[in-house]
Amino acid sequence: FARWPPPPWGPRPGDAAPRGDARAFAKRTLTWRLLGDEGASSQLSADEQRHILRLAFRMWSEVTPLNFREDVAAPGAAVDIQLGLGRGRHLGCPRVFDGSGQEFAHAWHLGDIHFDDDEHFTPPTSDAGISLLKVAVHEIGHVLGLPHTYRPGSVMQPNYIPREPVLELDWADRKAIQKLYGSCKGSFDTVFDWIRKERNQYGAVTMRFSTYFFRNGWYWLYENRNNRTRYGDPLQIARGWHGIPAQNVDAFVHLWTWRREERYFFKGNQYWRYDSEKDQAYTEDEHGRSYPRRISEGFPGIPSPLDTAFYDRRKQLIYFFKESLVFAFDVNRNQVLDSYPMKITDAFPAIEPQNHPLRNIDSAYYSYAHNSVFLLKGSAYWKVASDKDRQQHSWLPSSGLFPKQSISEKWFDICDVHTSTLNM
Amino acid sequence: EPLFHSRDRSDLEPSPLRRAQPIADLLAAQRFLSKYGWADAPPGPGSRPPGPAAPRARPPAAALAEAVRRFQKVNALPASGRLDAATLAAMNRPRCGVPDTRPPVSPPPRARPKR
Repeated sequence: FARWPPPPWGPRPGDAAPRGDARAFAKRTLTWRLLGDEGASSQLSADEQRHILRLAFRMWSEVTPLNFREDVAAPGAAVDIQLGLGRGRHLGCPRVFDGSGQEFAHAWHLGDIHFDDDEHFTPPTSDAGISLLKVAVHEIGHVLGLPHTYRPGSVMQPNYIPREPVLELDWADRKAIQKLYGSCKGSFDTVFDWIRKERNQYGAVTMRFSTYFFRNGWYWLYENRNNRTRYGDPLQIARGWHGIPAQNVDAFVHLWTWRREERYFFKGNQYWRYDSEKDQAYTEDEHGRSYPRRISEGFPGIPSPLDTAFYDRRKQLIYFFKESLVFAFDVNRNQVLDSYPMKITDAFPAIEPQNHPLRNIDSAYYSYAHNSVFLLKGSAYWKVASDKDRQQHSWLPSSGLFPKQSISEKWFDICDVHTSTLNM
Repeated sequence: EPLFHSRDRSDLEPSPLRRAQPIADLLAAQRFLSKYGWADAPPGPGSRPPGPAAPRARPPAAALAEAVRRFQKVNALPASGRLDAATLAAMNRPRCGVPDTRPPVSPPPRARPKR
């Protein structure tokens, strides 16, 4: 490879990041195509190959701000990444494959990928042969700019390792590619912890929770103990949650007292109650009154549509946010506290002057993992001073907001994927 | 049709005609090491010896031993610098064709699509 002459035409538009980083594509949506005829494999059907390649691209999309779209129509020269399978001398490539064994594929930086069709490529479900998915993920890493590494667990190891327990991009692989393309940023419609009651092996009820991030019609489960989203997320909201709006949810509230346990989703001027046991929204309550219902009906004094809301278990108050105001709703008396609404800047004062979200909060989220409330807006969050913070620093104002931080540096790799790969 | 008997073709045997030449001798090993960036290319037939003015290169055997040693180290093999069976086996494992010690380079000119 080192001996190739540099491309006579210079980098193609989009080949290199205009910011001077020649190691990375500048575009954020890249197109790819599996070459037909000579480039198709004799072992897997074309559809099977395309499905596997689509999944391989999606896996990189799940950890980078890159999207990958299969393009079967544009002129070949306009496709960013062409992939093909061939034997021996192949696809006009100056590098000849060596038959089965040893070299099974090669790739070019910001360029194409070739697979040696003399190898026995198999689908991910097979234990035999060489997994086309694993090789594709590896070669796409090269195209995006990653070199080989001998680090155990990396997808960029040069040798094929059969029967690895799982094929996923580990922490170091993610950091390596994010060094080239940055990490995923973006705002969220709502963020919440979902509590699950489970019985452990002794039959005792235990509480576990997962954190969910909702954006448009997609959602991610965030695994706090692994500091990453669940493998294979995002999914479509409609696939994972039944009976609530399929996109643009404004708020989620888990009302939880000694006698009550209710979960609500809010959107527009309506709210839905969710049945955790049956994993679907209630269509009516025990008195036969139907859901969804008008927010003003269930929460008198609360305006809609909302920006967001969260429930404070200690105070048994729901804080509803709308524009620059916050309303504290007493769930026992079913009314807004007399001293509310207040300006958000008064109820949650900035600890550092001028460092405050002011209005139109995207999401107010109480995290059990961090035992704190966070106000999210755009790609930043502000942490609300907790009681523990105030025990350590008594000068902190009640419910004061610490200076803003980047969401992507606290909750990692919450990345979009191309809509064509959403249902994989 | 390539011969197979199971539905998912998992028993498909690559035709014996198209097997990669096993790396079993010094020259093949040298070629492997230079191909994947561990050593310079072995002198080709007819290449001229370096002139008196060229800087003194290390003797080829020492350079090769050093390259083998580096390769053995990253493959968690005893770094003896000698081409032992385990090292040859490592060289024969299925692998990617991109060199190990250099980042991938830009693509060659694309083949013209067939008309």
